[in-house]
Amino acid sequence: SSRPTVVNISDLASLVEAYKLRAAKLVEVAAKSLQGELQKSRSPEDAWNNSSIDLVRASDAHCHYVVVKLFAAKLGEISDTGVHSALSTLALLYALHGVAQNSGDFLQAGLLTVPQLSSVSQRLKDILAQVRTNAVALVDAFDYRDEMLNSVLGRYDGNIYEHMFEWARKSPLNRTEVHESYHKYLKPLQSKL
Amino acid sequence: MNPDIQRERENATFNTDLLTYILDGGQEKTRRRREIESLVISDADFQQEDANFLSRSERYDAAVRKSAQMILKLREYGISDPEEIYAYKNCVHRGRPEPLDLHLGMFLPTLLNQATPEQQEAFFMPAWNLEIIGTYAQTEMGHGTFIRGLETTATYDPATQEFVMNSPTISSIKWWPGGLGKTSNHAIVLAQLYTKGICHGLHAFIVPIRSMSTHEPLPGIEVGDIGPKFGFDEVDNGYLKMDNVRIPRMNMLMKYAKVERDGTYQKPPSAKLTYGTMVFIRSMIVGESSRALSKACTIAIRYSSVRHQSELRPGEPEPQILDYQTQQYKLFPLLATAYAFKFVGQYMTETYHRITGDINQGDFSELPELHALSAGLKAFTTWVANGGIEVCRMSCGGHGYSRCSSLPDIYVTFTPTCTYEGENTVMMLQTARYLVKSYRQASTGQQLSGIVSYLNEAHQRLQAQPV
Repeated sequence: SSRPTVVNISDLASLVEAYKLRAAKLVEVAAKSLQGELQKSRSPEDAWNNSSIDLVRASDAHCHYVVVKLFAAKLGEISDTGVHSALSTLALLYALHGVAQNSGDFLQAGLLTVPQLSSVSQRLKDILAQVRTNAVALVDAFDYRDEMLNSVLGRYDGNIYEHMFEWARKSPLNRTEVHESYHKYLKPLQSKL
Repeated sequence: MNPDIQRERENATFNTDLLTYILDGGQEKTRRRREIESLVISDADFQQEDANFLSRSERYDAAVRKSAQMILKLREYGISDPEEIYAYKNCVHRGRPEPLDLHLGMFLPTLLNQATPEQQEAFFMPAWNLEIIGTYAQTEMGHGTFIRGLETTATYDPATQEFVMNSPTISSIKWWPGGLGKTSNHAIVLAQLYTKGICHGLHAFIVPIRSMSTHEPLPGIEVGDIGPKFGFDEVDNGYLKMDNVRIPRMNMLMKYAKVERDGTYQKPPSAKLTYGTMVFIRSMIVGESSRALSKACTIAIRYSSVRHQSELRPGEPEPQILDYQTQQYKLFPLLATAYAFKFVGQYMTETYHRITGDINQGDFSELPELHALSAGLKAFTTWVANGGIEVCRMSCGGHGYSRCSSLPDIYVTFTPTCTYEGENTVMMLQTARYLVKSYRQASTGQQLSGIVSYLNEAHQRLQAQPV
């Protein structure tokens, strides 16, 4: 049997490796599922269709590995220590969150042990607290001007309530204090009742 | 400045500008982007009424007006770099789709990539000057992602050296293309080519659909808007029905495949030629996933830092909802994802440009892998971002349902990416085809290259190990 790969859940490189092996495992499962269907002497097309769930899962895992791998690679290009630290925390969060969301795959592939899963969960919570400090700065870095974001809730100055009230007042329904439908329908109704 | 959000910024442990430069691809690009944004936002011609308070017809009208202004000003300012044109346009329309998207993003590039020099001579400048306003009509009412199933026909008549364009069935009516309904006067139509009684598959044809003087539909053409749909309120997604419309032989895009005067057909050098355009568009969509998700995260996280709610500790004032672990667990992985997808988008664009050079040298070797990867990443990132935007919206409580939050707009404008340019499940299966092929090669000991090479290594490791 394959040697279990001991994943260091605090080490991004180790997590990238785990994603790689998870993808490889799921590609293998899909390829063998396809092979199995073919051996049932099904046509290649039917065999393909009857393996498509496994095939989609394999592609999903492959793409997930690519995303984690590229995120980790990007960190290598960043020299500023403050930015590097903030992004490293995010990259670790992204990788661990993916492990938590797809824990079955990692367990099935022998890449993680059940005790490690509890550690992943605890590690995730620790990282959330770290991100909390920089959360607003991290979205500020996307650098969307208010006019581009076009959102009262997302205003740079955070003064949402005043602007939400002002926005509502401009709604076309508020152009007149009494909407014409009152005189056309409600008033006549009231006089008939 | 709200004191809560002010304090958040004071607590930050890094310089946000430095990170912005990384996201933009360098400080100079940030400066230039900000300059273009200021140019547009300070321009009185682009001051805009709140689109939320306009009818669909008013929104379309306003979008066409701004697009017309945009074209004139791009010329006036001499902005010609594609990325800068994109930034300018994105700012004019505040990130929303607009009626000229397909003219600028598909019609012109297709003329450049698939028209002969003579055809470019005839069509490109009129299109560049908006005399010809074009769209790209591929999808039909009954056929979308599976393009080999398209039914529209183009039958060559050697006697008159013309193609007869026809919509043979109700399901063959071209349906969805942006700008088709009311804006365009030409369309690049994808149709099954018939010549000498033989079908040669899908080819592209330039079909005039409206008079260039009156803008009225031409004889044999029925064209119009398909009506309101999910988002894209400013775009006249349209339908096009052709009733045996004749176009000159020169209107078939013949840079690769050709039809001689007598109807003889010449095959294109490689079936992979259309891959390039698809890879480019799917790489752009990966970037769109990051953009939409990062906007939604910006809104939800800023809002969560100023919104106070409930009681974390008895007797204490209502805390910021960003202090709740559940709110952090909803939003922070999505924030990390937005950054991850940004870097993937940068990688895909760099790779596309690198490989385009190879393609122009006739080297297609890396195209199949990039085609498979872009298909998978388009599906992967749009599915995740689609779900993430909805999580951000619902993290804002009742105000997430108000159009003033912009979250409903971000969602309805983004979610079509899961379906257009290749329905996501089909995309994932396309990637799987490449993965299974690579796996089989690895199983026979063949050394793989590129991003799937891990299948070699893993294959050895995954084999039974001698005790």
